[in-house]
Amino acid sequence: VERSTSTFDFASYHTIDEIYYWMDMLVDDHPSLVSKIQIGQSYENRPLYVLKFSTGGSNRSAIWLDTGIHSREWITQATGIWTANKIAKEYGQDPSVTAILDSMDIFFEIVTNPDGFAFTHSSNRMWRKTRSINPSSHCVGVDPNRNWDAGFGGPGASGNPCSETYHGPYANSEPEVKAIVDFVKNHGNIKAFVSIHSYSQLLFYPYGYTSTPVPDQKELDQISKKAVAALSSLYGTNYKYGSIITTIYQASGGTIDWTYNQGIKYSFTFELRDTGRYGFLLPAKEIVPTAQETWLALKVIMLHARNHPY
Amino acid sequence: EQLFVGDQVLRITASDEEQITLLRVLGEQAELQVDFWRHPTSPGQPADLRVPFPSLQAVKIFLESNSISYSIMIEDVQELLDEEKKTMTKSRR
Repeated sequence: VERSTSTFDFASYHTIDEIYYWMDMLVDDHPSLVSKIQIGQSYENRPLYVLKFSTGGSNRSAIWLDTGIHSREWITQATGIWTANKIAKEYGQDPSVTAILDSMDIFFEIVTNPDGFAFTHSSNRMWRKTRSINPSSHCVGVDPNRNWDAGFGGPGASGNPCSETYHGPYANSEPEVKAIVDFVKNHGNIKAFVSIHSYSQLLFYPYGYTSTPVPDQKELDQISKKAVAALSSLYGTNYKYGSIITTIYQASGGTIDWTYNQGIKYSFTFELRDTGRYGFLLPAKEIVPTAQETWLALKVIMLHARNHPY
Repeated sequence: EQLFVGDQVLRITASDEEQITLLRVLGEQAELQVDFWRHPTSPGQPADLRVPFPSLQAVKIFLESNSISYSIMIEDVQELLDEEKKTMTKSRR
């Protein structure tokens, strides 16, 4: 068992128990900055934890980050741990992190799909979806990134419960999704929302469910360009960016389409690296470089949100 | 625990829209139990497909008979999983 955040091995993959234990250690190490809140429970009753980074104030404008909504994308959860640690360590050291946290809160959900993640560690490393039972089918789980109320059930999602992109019986049917929806609505002051996935080295902004460009397309495109340039500056990792539908394919019911439609202008999704043709089986030695380069892009987005209030 | 011995991940590059459509059809054949890690998007862009060992021959014949180019991205998925597990155990120690 890891004993402190300073001896935690960030260059290794960890189970959900280890990650949850580490979150408690991070809170213990930074009690005046980091707290842990529970925003709900998963289908199998695992707690849905969010780390809150705050230097005070009441209902400040906020940035949301999440990793690992597709459980088999282990590099995202691992990047999440490294990033959360970085935020805590850099406050008071890095001027941009300090500036962000002096005026905004950051909420960070490191394991967005804990049931699926636990299942990837115990039974099926390749599991992608949630673990909810579909009454009409022998197939288990819903793709939580097709379950949001944004073009729900449209093209780019499947109505077949056996498909990896099954959208579920209705929007927000998955408690893992509903918990975030309720949190975002109740908070009411989230200004940036970044959902991190892997792999294929892309940075997206909305939309995925329609080819109609978002009204803020120009600004989001410029931020993406800057973020990708910052990311690539570290190790030369090649990223593409653009709207979901124009860059990869039509996908309905996606996270950031919903957040954008809720009024969160700075809504982005990452697909992290696979520079070595490993796909979801990225070797652990690539965790830290991946997190380091992603951090540079995240800072661009977070700083932009901080410097451009709306 | 599900094992993936002999499963391969193929990196497939469709040259036109017709081949992309064929790949989508391939993905919908439930009996093959293939799993797109990276979906086919546009001509020239790679798609990554995990193919269970028992379906490998059928999938490769399908690709070759339709002149869809591919390479083997991961030779044996289970080998990588074993390596991953070993690294985690070492880290815990």
